[in-house]
Order: sequence, then structure tokens, then C-alpha cells
Amino acid sequence: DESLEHFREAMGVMQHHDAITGTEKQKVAEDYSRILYESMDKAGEIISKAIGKWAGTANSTSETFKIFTCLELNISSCAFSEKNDVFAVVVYNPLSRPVSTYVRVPVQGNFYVVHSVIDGVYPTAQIVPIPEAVQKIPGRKSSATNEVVFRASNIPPLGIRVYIVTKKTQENVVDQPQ
Amino acid sequence: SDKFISNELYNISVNTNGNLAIRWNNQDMSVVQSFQYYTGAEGNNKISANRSSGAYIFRPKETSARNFAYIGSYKIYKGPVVEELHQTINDWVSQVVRIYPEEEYIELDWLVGPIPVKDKIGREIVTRYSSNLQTDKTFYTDSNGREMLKRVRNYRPTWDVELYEPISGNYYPVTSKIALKDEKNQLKLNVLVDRAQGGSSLEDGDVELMLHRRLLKDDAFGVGEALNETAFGEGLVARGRHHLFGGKVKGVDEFVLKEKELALKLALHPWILGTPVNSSNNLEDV
Repeated sequence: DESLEHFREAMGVMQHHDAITGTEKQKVAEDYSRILYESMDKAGEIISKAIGKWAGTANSTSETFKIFTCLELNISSCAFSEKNDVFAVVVYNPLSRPVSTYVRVPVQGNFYVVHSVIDGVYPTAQIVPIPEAVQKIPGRKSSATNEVVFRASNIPPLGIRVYIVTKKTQENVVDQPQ
Repeated sequence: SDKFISNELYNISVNTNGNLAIRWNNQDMSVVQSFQYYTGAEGNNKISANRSSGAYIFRPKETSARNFAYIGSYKIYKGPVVEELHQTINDWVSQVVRIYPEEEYIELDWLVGPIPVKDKIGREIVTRYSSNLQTDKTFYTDSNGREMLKRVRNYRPTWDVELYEPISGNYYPVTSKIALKDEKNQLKLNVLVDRAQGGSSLEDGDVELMLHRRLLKDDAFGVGEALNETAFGEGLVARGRHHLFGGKVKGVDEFVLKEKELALKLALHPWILGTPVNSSNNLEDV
């Protein structure tokens, strides 16, 4: 797969001792960032294809399974979650055992309902504010002021769980079945 | 309850110095977490004794770390999923401390930078976890995620060492975990890191980890540049996480198992991906 080739090349370059320890020159560090970014960007295509295959829609013309990676989650910024009132969160477990984890996605609103697609469960979702210091990080171009936090339970080994996150106004928030 | 966050294992608050006080419930164990900084040595690089602190070497100018003047504040957010303590130390050091009802660890989400350098002083920022554990100069660091290696302060196992630089001479690489053990009281304290960091235990019961560095002189080891990274015209901001995990080691097997599960979960963390759901990409299809 051509898109995987980018990762292979990055893997070769990043074994240099300066890349491991961070003792490369600044311009080289910036080039490493470029290589890794491009590899991650291409990885989105591989993930979309893989999920499409699992879902049996590999040959579908539907855009349903165009999956995006969120490379700026470390600064609480993510385009698909903060710009859409309804979005799907796909949690992939790379371990060979089931794992439960807390998912944290940046949003603009104050009320959200989370729904697990496969088992129909509504995990409890909580909104927490993104600290001001994070919002002020130089170069962070995000309109997210809050994060939705929920527990993704029992993600199967080497498998996925999909959650639909829906923005609500305060008036239409109703108790969801647990 | 607006002054602390807690679950059945811990109680976490901010003390008058602005440090984080963590008390284990029903156990004689406590930790105070603080942020400090070292000023980087500046030499003329003509002989090795005059080398500057830089990309290759950590060489603090002074014999101890400096405390930050606490001008910050904190806020607490509690809910059914997570309890968070948002703490600001100053304009460029802050953190979020999280505890989840279904997890045994404490998550410390630290944020450091841009480190100011207008005063022409290079700074190296550390966080220190000071516990009441009796550790007899001993601590443990991992070896690239493999076995834990025993480290003894001011000591090398194969020769008699006399350290001329007692801070950096006791620093070791921490790629996934640094740990303390109190054999007498059967207590353990582990800090799991999300990236390789330098770490040490400079006093009994303490764990110290280097978070971020901004230095103004090249250390003359070959890179030819000072470790002074910038982005968007300002010094870099570093954000990362520590997971604190500890307490009484009753069933050793159970403790090790939980610890390993957490380490694996952090090293191979689930990927968070997503897609907008709209009319052409409808909910039913998803």
C-alpha cells in the first residue's frame, strides 16, 4: 500500500540517534515533523479503508467511513468534533486484550449526548472546560472551549467501537436510558 | 468539597504554597507535588569543565532547584465521569489533575511554556513528587520499557564514584516509569510518563522529572545550536501527562498486574478517530 510506504520511510529515518534523543538541529527537527505529519495524514486513508472493510462498505460510494485523525488532540483541538453538532468518534484498541478508556474530545457547546452504536448504550458524558492556559497556546487555532468526556468501555482487542456524539441545547436534554 | 477532589483512594488539594497535596485514604502515605526550575550553566565551552547546559548535557548552574513564586490559583470541576483540579502556578506553568471513579491512578496533565528568556537565563523545568516513603537512597527506572533497574544515589554498581555534579550525576533516563519502594512499610509509588524524560530521586522519598528546557548557549557537543526552540515566534509549549499510581503493596501480584495493564494501556493507547455525521453521511449508515 502506497500510503503505508510513508510510515516505512519515516521509520527508517527516525532511527537515527539524533531523532531518538532530540539532538538534531532545529531545521532537521522541523523536517522530521513534516515527515511524521505526512505519514499520519496518509494513515487516515488506511484507517478509513480498514473500517470500511469491517463494515462491509468497502465498495460503497458513500462517504460514511471517511475517518479523520485528530493530530492536535494534545492541545485540545480537533476540527471534526468542534465544528459539527453531530459526529462519530471511532475508538480503536491496538492491544490484544479488551480495554476501557476515557475519551476526551474538544467541543464548543455545553450539552452533549453520547450513544454507543454497536450496543445502544448511552455512556454518561461530562463537559469540562479547557483550561485558559491551553486555549492560549501560541498557534492553537481552535474554537473549542470545552471537552466532552466519557468512558469507552470494553473496546474489543484490535477492534473498534463507534460512538455518536450529539450536541443538545439545554432545553432538549432529556434523561437517556442507561 | 470545593477545595479538594477525592475518590475512595485519594484526597487531593492545593496547600498554601500552591503545591498539590495528595493523601491516600486509610494508608500512611502522602505526596506533595511541586514545580521547580534549574538555571542552566553557561560556560565558554573551551574546556569540558566550562561546557554549557544544552541539548546533550543537563548541567544546572546551582546546587538546588528554585521554587516558583506562587501567583496562581485553582478551580475544581466535579462530575459523574471525572473530577478535575485546574491549577495555575504562573503565566507559563499550569496543570490539570484528574481522578476517575473507576481508575486507581491520578492523572497529572502538565503544561509548561513558553519559558521566558528575556532575562537571558536558560531554565530547565522539573516537577517533584515528595512522598513520606523511606527509600534509603534507592529508586528504580525502566530500561526502555523492559526490566526495572535499581538506581542508588551517588553510587555506581561497578566502581567507586565521586560525583562532581550531584544533580545531573544522579539523573537517569525514564522512558516509561520511575518508581520508589518503601520496603519497611510495604509502600510503592510509581510515576508513568508519556514520553522519555530525565528523572531522579535527589532526596529519599522524592521523584523528580524534567518537563521542559529552554537554554541559550550551545553545549559544544556537536549540534552547534542552543536548545532554544520556538514556534509562532515564541518559545515552545510542552504539554504531557504523568500517571501516579501507588499505595500499600498487599497482594504483590495484583499490584504488578494492575501496574502492567496501566503501562500497556498508556504505551499503546486507544486511537481516537472520527468523522462528522451529516445528511450525505447519515447516522443510519454509521
